[in-house]
Amino acid sequence: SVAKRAVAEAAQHDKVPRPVGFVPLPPPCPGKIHHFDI
Amino acid sequence: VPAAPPAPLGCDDPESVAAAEVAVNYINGHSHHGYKFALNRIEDIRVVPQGPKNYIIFLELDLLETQCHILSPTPLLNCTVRSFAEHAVEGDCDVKLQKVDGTLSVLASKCHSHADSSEDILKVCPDCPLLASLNNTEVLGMVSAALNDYNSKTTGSYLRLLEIGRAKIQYHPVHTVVAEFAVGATNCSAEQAKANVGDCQLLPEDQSNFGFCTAEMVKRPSQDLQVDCQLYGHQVPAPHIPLLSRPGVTYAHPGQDTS
Repeated sequence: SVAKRAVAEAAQHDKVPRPVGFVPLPPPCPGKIHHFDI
Repeated sequence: VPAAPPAPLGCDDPESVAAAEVAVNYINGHSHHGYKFALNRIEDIRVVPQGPKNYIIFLELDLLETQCHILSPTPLLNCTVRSFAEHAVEGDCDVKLQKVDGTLSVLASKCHSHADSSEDILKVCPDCPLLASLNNTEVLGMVSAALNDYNSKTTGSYLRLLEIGRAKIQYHPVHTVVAEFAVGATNCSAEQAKANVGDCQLLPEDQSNFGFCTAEMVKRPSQDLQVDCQLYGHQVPAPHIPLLSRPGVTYAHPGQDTS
């Protein structure tokens, strides 16, 4: 149980902190829909 | 250290949109039947460097049918895309282009067009009439009657059928058949055609005059037929596109491949 807790905490700290206002880029494809999606 | 490979192009990047525009113009310019298609979405793009300023571009495009017949001189920008409720027809195209020193050219294209599924239309619009098969006898009979009616009343050239573009049959609240078809002017006046219609042939390419007709026939409760035909006037054909010259060609129901 100690290992699990430690891993959980470590995993929490490993996450790269995102800068404030970080906006993920839209996926490059597919592009925008110009009319409507069939 | 070798230069890092260029970042992959996004589907909405200006270079991708420019390539898609060249591809769509090529597809419409090399299509001989049906309607002009407009870009709806760039599904994917892949760029393969071939050398300095030389790239092969693979495009996957999602197109939608417009209301302009392929023979219409109307610029694509002015062609309205058919709405979903009109029973839209979609084109899926794979296009291979080359970009050398910034100049784009199409090397190959393959398209498959198909009408939207009836279930999708009826889910959204239960009363919307659906596309009918262009070989449907009711459609063929109606188009023939409509063109005869037009030719019997016109003071201009006798028109021959080139192809049926699309047709719909509605049974409620009244039984109606609606069709759109492409026509070509012949070397006869409508009067001369009454004497011997067999002599009436489409005008030669250097004088060709194509047009487009819409017709609606109400069959019940009482029969009524409305026809409207507009001729485009002589268009100087683009050198690489053989113009339609076989009267009576009927356009395969949407769901055809073109390469």
